[in-house]
This record gives sequence, C-alpha cells and structure tokens, in this order.
Amino acid sequence: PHFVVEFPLSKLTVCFNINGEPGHILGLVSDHKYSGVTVNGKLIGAPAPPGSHKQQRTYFSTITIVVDKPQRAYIEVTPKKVILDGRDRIVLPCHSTVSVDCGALSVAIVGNSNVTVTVGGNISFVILLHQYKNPAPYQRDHLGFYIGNNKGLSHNCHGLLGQFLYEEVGLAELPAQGDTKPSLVLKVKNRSVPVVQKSRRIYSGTQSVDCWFARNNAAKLIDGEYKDYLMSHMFDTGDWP
Amino acid sequence: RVPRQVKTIITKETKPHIQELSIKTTIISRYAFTAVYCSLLNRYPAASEGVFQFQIPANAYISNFTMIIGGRVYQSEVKPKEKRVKQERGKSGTKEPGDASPEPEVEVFRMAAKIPGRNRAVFLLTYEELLQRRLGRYEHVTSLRPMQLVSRLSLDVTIVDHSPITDLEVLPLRNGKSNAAANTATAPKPPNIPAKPELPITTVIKNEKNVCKITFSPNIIQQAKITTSGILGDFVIRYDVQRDMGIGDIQVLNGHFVHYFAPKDLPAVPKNVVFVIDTSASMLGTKIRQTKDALFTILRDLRPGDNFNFISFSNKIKVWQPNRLVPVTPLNIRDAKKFIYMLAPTGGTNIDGAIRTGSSLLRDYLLGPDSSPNSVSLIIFLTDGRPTVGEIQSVAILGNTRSAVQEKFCIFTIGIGNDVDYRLLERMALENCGMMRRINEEADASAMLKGFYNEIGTPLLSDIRINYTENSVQYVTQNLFTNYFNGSEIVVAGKLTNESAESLHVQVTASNNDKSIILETDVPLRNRQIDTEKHVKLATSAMATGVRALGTDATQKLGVALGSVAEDFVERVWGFLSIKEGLRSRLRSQTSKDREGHTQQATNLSMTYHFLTPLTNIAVEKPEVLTDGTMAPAPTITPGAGEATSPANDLPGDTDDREPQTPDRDLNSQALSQSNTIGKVVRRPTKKFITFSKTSADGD
Repeated sequence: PHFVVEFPLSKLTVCFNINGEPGHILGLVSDHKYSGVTVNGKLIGAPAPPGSHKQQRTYFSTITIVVDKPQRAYIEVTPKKVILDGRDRIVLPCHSTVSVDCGALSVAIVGNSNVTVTVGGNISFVILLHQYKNPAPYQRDHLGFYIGNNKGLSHNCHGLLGQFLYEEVGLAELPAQGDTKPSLVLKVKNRSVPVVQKSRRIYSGTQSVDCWFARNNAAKLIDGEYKDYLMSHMFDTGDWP
Repeated sequence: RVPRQVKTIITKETKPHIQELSIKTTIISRYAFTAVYCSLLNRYPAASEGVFQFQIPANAYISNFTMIIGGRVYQSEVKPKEKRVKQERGKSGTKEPGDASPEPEVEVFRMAAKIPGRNRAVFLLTYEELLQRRLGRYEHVTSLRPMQLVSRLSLDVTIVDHSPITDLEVLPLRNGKSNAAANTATAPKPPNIPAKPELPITTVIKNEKNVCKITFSPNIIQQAKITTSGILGDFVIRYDVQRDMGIGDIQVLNGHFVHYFAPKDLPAVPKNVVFVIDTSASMLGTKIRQTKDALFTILRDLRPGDNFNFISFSNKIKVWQPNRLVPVTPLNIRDAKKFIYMLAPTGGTNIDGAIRTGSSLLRDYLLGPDSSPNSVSLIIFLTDGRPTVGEIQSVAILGNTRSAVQEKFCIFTIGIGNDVDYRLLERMALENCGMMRRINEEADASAMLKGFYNEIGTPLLSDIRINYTENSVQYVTQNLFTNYFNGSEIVVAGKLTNESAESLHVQVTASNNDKSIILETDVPLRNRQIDTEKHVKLATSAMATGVRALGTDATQKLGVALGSVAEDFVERVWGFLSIKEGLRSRLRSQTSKDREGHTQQATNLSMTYHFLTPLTNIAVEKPEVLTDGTMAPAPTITPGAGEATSPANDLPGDTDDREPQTPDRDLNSQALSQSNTIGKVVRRPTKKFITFSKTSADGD
C-alpha cells in the first residue's frame, strides 16, 4: 500500500511505500492504552501489471479495528462485508447502504463505496471499497484506509500512520558534496530522512497529492523498522505481557 | 392393466365422475396464482348432479369461477355482500349471531350442478395467495382430495423469484384435518419421524437458480396405492429465497411496487415474556399434557438474556413469581418446570382476570430498574374456551386489555379446539400488535404450540419504520411494525405517483438491542421495472411449458386464466394486502363509522380485483336441465329480467385471516392502511464522498 501522511501544521505531506508480504498484518494505528483504539491491516498479494518493475504488489484485503471504550468491540472490514462484534454480532454486506449506531460506536456503509467507523464522536476512519467488476489478473478487490478525525487519539498513539499524528516535520537542504546535487531531507523526530518529490493519487484516484517520498520501506522515517509493525493476528493490540 | 378392485370401483359409480383434475400454480415472488381445471363426465342418458368441491388455503382469495356445461359458459360474478340483518334476540348486550361461531378450519369451495345426460361439465376455479414466511420458509399447500380415483390427475407448481430459490422441500403427502387454515399454528419439522412413503416417479422437481418446477401426476394405479378413497391429502412445498442483511427485495411493475423485507445475520434481542395458560377443567387430559410438553421444550429455548414468568388461570389466577419477572438461569428454569408440572385443570375460565394480571405484571416489570430498554416484551396467552368467569363480554374484555397493556407490549394468543371465541382472541392480538393462532382439536397441540413459539421466540428488530420518498408513493400498506421476528417477512406494497421518476428512495429504520439501524437505497425505477418484467416473462413461459403437457382444453383455459393476472402481479399483491389490511382495521374498529369506512374500502378493493372475501359473494347462473336430460335452451335476455342464480357460495364466517407480519400498535390514532401520509425521508446521496485528512494507506 501507498502511505500518505499529511502534516497540516507543517504544511507538507510525506509518503512512503510498505512492501510487505501477502498475509502480513500491519499495525496502522495503535492507541490501545489511551483511547482504546487499534487498527490493523492484512495484506494480500497480486502480480504486478505488465511493464512494472516489481514482481508483485500488495494491498489491504482486510482492515480490523479494535475498540476498548466504552465496551470492547471488534470491527472487521473486507470488500464484501463488515462484521461488527460487540455484545453480539452483526454482519453487514458492503453492497448495501446501512448504518448501525451503538451509542459511542457507529458504522456506516455507503453501498459499494466506503465504510465509516466513528468512535466516541472524535475519532473516525474511512475505509474505501475498491471493487472490480471484471478484474484483470493483476487486480484484486482491496481496501483503502483513511483517518478522518484523529482528535480523540492520544499523543502516545503509534503505528505506521498513528506515530505521525502529532509530529511536526520540516524540510532541509543538504549541501552538494562533490559532484552530487544538493539533496533534501525531512527533519522528523530528531532524524533526517532523505526524500524526493513525488505525487500520489488518493480517494479512488479523484485527488492528486504532492508529497515527499521516503524510500526503502520508510527507513529512518518510521520508528524502528518494518518488522516492528507486524502484528501476530488480526485483533492484536500489541499488549503482550 | 388396471387391478380388478379399481375396475369395480369405477363401474359401481353412477354419478358423474372426474375425468380430469389439473391444478396449475405459478408463484411469482411469493404471490401464488392457482388455476384448477376439473372435468366431470356424465356417461348416463339421464341428467345427474355433478359436484365440484375444492379445498383452498384459508389465506387465499378466489378470483374466478367458471362452469362450462353442455357447451354453455356460466361465468361467476363477485358481488358485495348484503349487510347482515340484525336478528332480535331479546336480551341486549348479547353477541351478534355468528360472532361467537368458530373460525373455519379450511375454506371449501363447493358447486353442484346438473350435468345433462351423456355430457361433460368443466369447472374452472382460480385463487390467489401471498405466501407467508413462517419459521424461515414459504409454504404452499394444494389439497388433492377429488374423493375418487381420477384418470388424469396432475399438479404443476412453478416457482419464480427475483432472488435465487433455496431450501426447496416437497413434503410427503399430508393428511389429517384442516391443514390449510391460515391461522393454524405450524409444527416445526419433526426430527426423527420417518416420512410417509412417497411415489418418487410421480414427483418431478426441476431446480434452476431462480425457477423451480414441481410436477406430481400419479396415474390411477399410483393413486389407488395411496388410497382408494380419493383423499390423497395435501401436497406441501416449502422453500426460502436467498437474502442478506440488506434493505430487501423491491420490485416494480406498471406503477406499483412491492417491498419484501426479511434481513438476516442479526443478533437476537432479549425478550421479557409472560406465559398465561388456561387451566380450566376443559383442559384436562390431552390438552394440558401437550401444553405442558410444549412449555418444557420452550423453557429450554429461552435465552440467557431473557426474563419470564408464568400465570395459570381458571376461576383463580396463580402467578408463579409474584410481582416480577425472573431471569433465565438453570435454577429458575428448574423451578418453572416444577410449576408447570403441578398445573392441574379445574374450574372455569377467567380470561379477563388472567390478561389483566399478566399485563400488570409485565407493565410493572418494565417500569422497574431490572428491565432493559432494548428488550422486546410479550404475553403469550393460551386458552381452550370462552370466558365463563369474571367479565365475559368480549367488548369489555378487549377494553380492559387495551387499558392494561397501554401499548407497552404485544399479546400473542393461541386457541385450542372448537370452543374458543376466536374472534375475541384475534381482536385481542390485533389490537395489541400480536398474532393469533388456532390449534385444532385433533392436532398435536405440543408441536403446534412449540411451532408458534418458534415464530415469535427470536425477535431481531423492533420499532421498524419503512419510508419511501415523500410524494412519490401513495396508498402504501402498513409500513410501521412493532417487531420483526426471525423466520418471518415484512411485506409492504403501494402505488407510484410518478412512474417516470428516475428513482425511489427507500429507508428502513429499526432498533436491534442497543443499536439503531438505518438502511437506505435508491431504486432505479426503469431498470427495476425491466427486471420485474423479465421475471414475469420467465414465469409465464414456465407456465406455458407445463400447461402444454396437459392437453388442449385444459391448456387453453388454465393458460388464459393464469397468464393475464400474472402480468400485473405487483398490483394484485397490493390489492391483496390492502384488502387484508382493511379487514384487520375493520375488526379493530372502535366505532361503527370507522367500521363502515373500512368495510367499504375493503369491499371496493374486493370488487376491483374480483376477489371472494368475507365482504363479497360469488354468484353464478345455474344451468337448467330438462326432464329428458338435455339442456334447456338459452334464455332470451330482456332488460331488467332477473337471472336465476344459484345460492351464493359465500365463505362461512366473517373473519379476518392472519397477516404475514405483526401489526403495529396504533402509533397514530388513525388506522394505518390506505394512508396517503408517508414518513418524510431526507434524501441522502448514496455515493456521498467524504473528504478530510489525506493521512491514509491505500492501494497502488
């Protein structure tokens, strides 16, 4: 998946790719101890299209959300259905337009378009449903995960996306050395990350965003490395004794 | 070779015998059209009376009857019933004659006519029925009781549905009394009872995704192997259709729409249930034993989140747990079993006292701290007789019940046997958002009671409101429902005010436990009309294929009978539902003006759709046969001359049939049927695209 992180206060956008393996479960938002919210995404693989430099591409086939407050609830979203497990279980088909409101937690589906999960009124996630009627061999139904409202997530929030929510970043130019041109680095979390300018299409391709791209699986941009964000199962909140 | 016994039976017969009995049913989206073709042959020189008798489901309405005798066609006419003439009985306050009469178990259509010597008579009967979903299945029953062996006997059923057909079952022929009554409780599938032997070669099932064809055509030998009496029994088909947790199936045809709503994958809502059981002396014996058996089974099916209590009544009223409902725990279940075990029939029947006690118990519980606001509350009331102790006037009992219930819960009533005042029970249920069921005297009350409990034992949604775009629809049937139970279906139909509108916005809101659910969709009207037309074409061509096999005469007549009505089936569904609703409202009316209004409305609808209902009669001219056995010449029709008519073959009783869904309590003070006022719907674009933060992880 292509990751895009907007830093509105810094007025810039950063992007990176995560080239994981099919079946890997990535921790996207981890705030279990504070707001009680955890979001994970499971990857599936697909062959790269002809002419691509890659061997395979990976996409999110499932997004899971664990909510701890006021009551424990599990939400599992796939391109076909949404399963909401609280005191009881409701299964909602993604082709219908339906909303379920349980007080502090609500799930709203716009048929064949998107799923919005709202927690406590100040946290919301939008999951876009990318469905293909006649898929080519390299196309798979998959999901896009967007953070709608993060006001309710704490400053201790982590995860591939969550760790950046309250960070400020800046750009700096490294002077040329010898024959090399001057290069730009992103200053984030007391680290300098080499970046290049790119653009990304988001919201099902309806919007293009210019961003500063960090290479190599976001090395130095994210805390630790890729394998630190692999979760052991879909509803893993990272709380291991 | 015909066995000698069969030959003897045929030669002994002197009355006209049935040459052919062909029954053709087409079920398009749960609406069943049936045409019955019966030809009788009088082989003797003298005229003889031929009798055509056919049992139809109590929920169905006859739409046409025609006789062809001696080459002449006698077409029936549907006419409004005359107002019942009040008979003076002396005492005031006594019930109107017929009010206390038992509900008919089945509807039997019978026509006797003189058939000229060496001549044939053809009887053609059509009827229509909207199949009700109960215990997760639609059931279609055809009575095969020609009362004699028939040379050509065939039954063809074609099912066509918009959704794929699932779980199709053809049951063994079912015999025993009254299997076709609409209000009869349904027994759940018995697990280990071996099926009656079936004749496999005579039942053919062809099953494709959206079309199923079932054919049953036993020859005379095969019929004789089942029985020589000609009473084969009921041919029962059950099926369901594929469904999901969506807004349901909405079909549009020629300016009308019908909406089938039966979501699945919902968790059960906890319930608060009070069982009120008759223990009067007449329950002694089989009835109380079977009732106890059912209650023991029901206790096992109560869920951990449920709360319950028992009340038994005769002269006295006994409450198992005074002043409260108890949660479902192993201890409480065990104690409840003891209470049930100790029930001993004696004394009279104090229905009024029992209902008021049960209602007060439940009402007080709901006001208390222990009750959950998200649960469903109901009273299940069982009796085998009429009120004999305390208040015995139905009107007073119903008034007391309404005051006691205060629209806070629903009452479901069950009557066992022939002594019950079913009109009272039906009104009690209808006025309090419930349903009534009848268990026949000879039936297995235990299975029936358990079956009825299964129908209402798993509430999934409450406070259901189905709304359509304001000003786009009119004359919508009931669209507010108190509860939706697992295994049932809600059906709403109406007229479109503007057929050329692009789409119709539909919104369903409901509650499930602590969740409020909203489902919405925009129905593209033109596409949906084309879709529905396709299914009608599929149905009519499937009809034509089956009918061609029958032979020229039956082909023509059955095909004509069915084809024309199938093309407008959505409108006929609307008409059918509207009449049922009108009859319900009529029964519930509190004033004679109200009652008269509903009567007129339902009568007009019956006339429009040519339905034989409790408010109409069917009249048909009787053929005149001369003493030499020939037909009298056709009379010269002069203006104003009265026609000789046979006695109106009206259906017994003046009753309402049970409805496919639980009627709502009057949320408005006015009746809900035929209302032009539809809940306002705020149109939301279905493809609303939300933009906000760009922080995301999305596909390549």
